Amino acid sequence: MKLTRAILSGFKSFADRTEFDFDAGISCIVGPNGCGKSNIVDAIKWVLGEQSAKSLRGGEMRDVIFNGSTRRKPAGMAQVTLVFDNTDGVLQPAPNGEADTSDTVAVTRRLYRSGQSEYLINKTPCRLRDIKEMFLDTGIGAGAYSLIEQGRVSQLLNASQDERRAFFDEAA
Amino acid sequence: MKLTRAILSGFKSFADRTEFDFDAGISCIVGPNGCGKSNIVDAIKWVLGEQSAKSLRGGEMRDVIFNGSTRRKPAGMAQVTLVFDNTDGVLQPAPNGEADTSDTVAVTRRLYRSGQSEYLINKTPCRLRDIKEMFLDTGIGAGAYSLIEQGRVSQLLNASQDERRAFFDEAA
Amino acid sequence: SRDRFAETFKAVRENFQALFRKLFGGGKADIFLIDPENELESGIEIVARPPGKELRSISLLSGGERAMTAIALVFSFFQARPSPFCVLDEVDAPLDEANTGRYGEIVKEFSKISQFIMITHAKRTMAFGDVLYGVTMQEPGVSTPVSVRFEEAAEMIDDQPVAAG
Amino acid sequence: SRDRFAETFKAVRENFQALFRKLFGGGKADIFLIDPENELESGIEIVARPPGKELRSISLLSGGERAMTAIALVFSFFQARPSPFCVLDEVDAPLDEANTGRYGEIVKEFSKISQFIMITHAKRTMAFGDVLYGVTMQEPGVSTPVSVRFEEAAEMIDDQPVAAG
Ligand SMILES: Nc1ncnc2c1ncn2[C@@H]1O[C@H](COP(=O)(O)OP(=O)(O)OP(=O)(O)O)[C@@H](O)[C@H]1O
Ligand SMILES: Nc1ncnc2c1ncn2[C@@H]1O[C@H](COP(=O)(O)OP(=O)(O)OP(=O)(O)O)[C@@H](O)[C@H]1O
Ligand SMILES: [Mg+2]
Ligand SMILES: [Mg+2]
Repeated sequence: MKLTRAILSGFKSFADRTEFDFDAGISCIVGPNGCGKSNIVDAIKWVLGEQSAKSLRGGEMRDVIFNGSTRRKPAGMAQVTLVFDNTDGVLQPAPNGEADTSDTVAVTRRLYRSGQSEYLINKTPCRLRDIKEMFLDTGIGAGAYSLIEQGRVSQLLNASQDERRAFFDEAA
Repeated sequence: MKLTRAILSGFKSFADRTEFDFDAGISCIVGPNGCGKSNIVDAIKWVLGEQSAKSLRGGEMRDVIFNGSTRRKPAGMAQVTLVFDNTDGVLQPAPNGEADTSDTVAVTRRLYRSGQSEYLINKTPCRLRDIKEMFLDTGIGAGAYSLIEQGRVSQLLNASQDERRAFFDEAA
Repeated sequence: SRDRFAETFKAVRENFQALFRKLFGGGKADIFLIDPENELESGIEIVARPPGKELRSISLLSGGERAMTAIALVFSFFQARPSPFCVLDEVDAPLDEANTGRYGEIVKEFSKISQFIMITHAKRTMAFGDVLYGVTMQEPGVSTPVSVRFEEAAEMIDDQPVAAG
Repeated sequence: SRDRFAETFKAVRENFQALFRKLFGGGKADIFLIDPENELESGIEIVARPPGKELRSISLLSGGERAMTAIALVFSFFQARPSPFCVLDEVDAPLDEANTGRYGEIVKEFSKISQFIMITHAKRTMAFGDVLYGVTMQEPGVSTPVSVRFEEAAEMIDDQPVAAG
């Protein structure tokens, strides 16, 4: 299973549809303070099932929808899609319980300003739990050690003995 | 009032007596990770009256005494002296209630491994409170905004409304 | 006393509004009492809007934006009630090059009234220093001072691009 | 299950002991159960001793030493149970040049088994990237991608020593 593409649209500061093609072993994302780099990390967490607005640095989930700039109106919806090459069959997508055997797996999450959410696996509408279950045991998914947010590295050492245990249980 | 010198001896990683002459407008302290830069900040906090071991990154106050390396034995005592040019008379040292009118004010704090502490103003033994009272209203002293520890800058924004108020009251 | 708090708060607030605009090249920020009727106990709220952006929770600001906002706040206090010296330990860690330069400039400006001691790994910040103090651990576990000139420091930490792959 | 926990913990522990030594060029570190009799609920303790230094509380470690220790821990998990990709957001912020290089090297080694995405401001870290993605805000408040080559990135953040005074 390989991450091949990330598409952000109306997500936080990514007002316009923006595509990132990932295929390299090591990709570096660079740019000035406040340009949107950590927002990409938030987008990946979000589409993988993050349900805590606080964990996405907001107060409520609606905070992830582009809410305008001095020149632009707010967006009506936020959408993120991650595309995976699944030739090795590690992912076993089953939107609504129906197995999907394609070599490519695209996961999409949408949030409308009304509060309504939509989830899709390979363009098939599904539930959030279908997405989360698909990534179970792959080591990816909100809360895993495969995603280290800005400033979090020091927290790993500050944690109490029990917090460290909780982190371990989640990761193991 | 100007800080002119800092002398560390047996304080944390400064096993040997080490002197820093400060007179410039802007001094930069540089060096690799773990070489002792933040320990200098701890030394300044400590001699100005810091009583919280946790605030000095330790578990107990004795943790500030050089406790050995693979080649050296632990030190028996930690000592820090700060020397100030007091020509403008901002500081009004009064060790044990006796006014001292010198142009130079040296403040020393010692901690022995036995747990015994000693405090001196211009070589006159005094109490810790004499040192703290001398720095009252100068804007310096543990807890003030004049000393920003590593990693603390983000905490200023993370603080709750009441914590921010507490910080303000302390500083004002 | 209550008057002193009100007076200091007013000064810090005005400084903060101005310093934020200066550090961000625009935008708007403020600190205010949650409960102005209860000056003695009221908590303090902070809002910040970088230029060109809409006002939103400060939790949504980037790491570097938060650091610059905090720097503006610290120097607002400082400007209201200057201390004889100020120690800043790796405050520039989350800053990009441009912001590192602005941080150095504001320290330089305030160094006219007080002494500043900055601990840093950034060459650009070091360049603002009048004097550099090096610390090293030649003998493991034991800190020793080492005299450093800027050119040496710059070289010592110079980014030699490591060939990828 | 209890066996899986014990097995995973054993692997992570061994990885951590080795990776720490590798990242620090020596020294010693360990993680262990506070209460080995109570495997199901026991908290986990961590100790670390950089080379040449005595063992003391990890709270006394420097900012950069703590970051390198945490990096060793994260990669110990990763080595035990690799995920297909790993995102690291400004993990190198507190690191000096030498440690930034070691961080890049360990990411490079692990990139043989997984994809890595690193967000960074450090030229030296960028040099480890096979591909660089630039993000910018030409229009205030709106993020847009920008293609970047390493030489451009290096130049864009090149430390031009600013004349002091
Ligand atoms: N819903 C939203 N709509 C528009 N902009 C938003 C939204 N949520 C957050 N932002 C903006 O995104 C910016 C933060 O972006 P991000 O945290 O990705 O920066 P960064 O590139 O990681 O910077 P740094 O290098 O400082 O960490 C902030 O200026 C914030 O105001
Ligand atoms: N009592 C002590 N005796 C000897 N060494 C000590 C003592 N207390 C702390 N140290 C050592 O001092 C070192 C930390 O120094 P310090 O925090 O000043 O580093 P630093 O130069 O600020 O590094 P960084 O750039 O990573 O922040 C640690 O390695 C720690 O083990
Ligand atoms: Mg960021
Ligand atoms: Mg430090």
